[in-house]
Amino acid sequence: HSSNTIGLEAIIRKALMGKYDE
Amino acid sequence: ELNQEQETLLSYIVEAYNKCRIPQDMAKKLLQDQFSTEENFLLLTEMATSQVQVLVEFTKKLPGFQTLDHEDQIALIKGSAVEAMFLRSAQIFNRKLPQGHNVVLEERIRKSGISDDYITPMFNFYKTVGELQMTQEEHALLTAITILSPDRPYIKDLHAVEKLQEPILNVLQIFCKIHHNKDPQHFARLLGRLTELRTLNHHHAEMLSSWRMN
Repeated sequence: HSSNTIGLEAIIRKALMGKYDE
Repeated sequence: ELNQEQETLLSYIVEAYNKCRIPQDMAKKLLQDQFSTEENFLLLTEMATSQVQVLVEFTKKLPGFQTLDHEDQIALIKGSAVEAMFLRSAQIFNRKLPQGHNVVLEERIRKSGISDDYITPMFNFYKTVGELQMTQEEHALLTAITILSPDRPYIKDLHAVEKLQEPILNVLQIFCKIHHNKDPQHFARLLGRLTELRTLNHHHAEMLSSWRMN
């Protein structure tokens, strides 16, 4: 579970920084 | 009636929500029918990642969100991502999809290795959402309300989040009065789905661990 939470947070942080912006 | 400010808020949120789509090629992959359990697991994982990215894009457009403390922004999305995704899945499941697509999707989920103990409440939730016959506006507003819930873990400035959520709740309430004047309980029913979402969220962590074990 904890590794999943870290995974989710990492995706959110990257997305918030606009790393997935097209 | 909605005042001008509320109209603007509504159209802004709906417009942002309409842009909330996972890439087409990924959606297509979901409907290809040859898949092993392992491929299914990978595909559903990839889908979840994509949905989170789309969700973040939507959230960034919610009025005032980017003025919140950065760590609070992360805590809000982290706390609500699963609920927002369940809500989104419910909307997709209740749409009139082309012939047979629902069956393929449902089969894919049922064969993903997730225990029936978790699958059954999830499909029940989809059903109860379907019965509400929610409009796109209601979906957009309810998703925004879910994301901007001040009572998530690790939120420092609850008041700032409340201030963003409240006007959206007001818009939803008025919208329900206008469009469901025959059902005065409609707004309450929508909020009832939020409680159900909390339960699904709670079980989600357990569901993931059982899935991984399998």
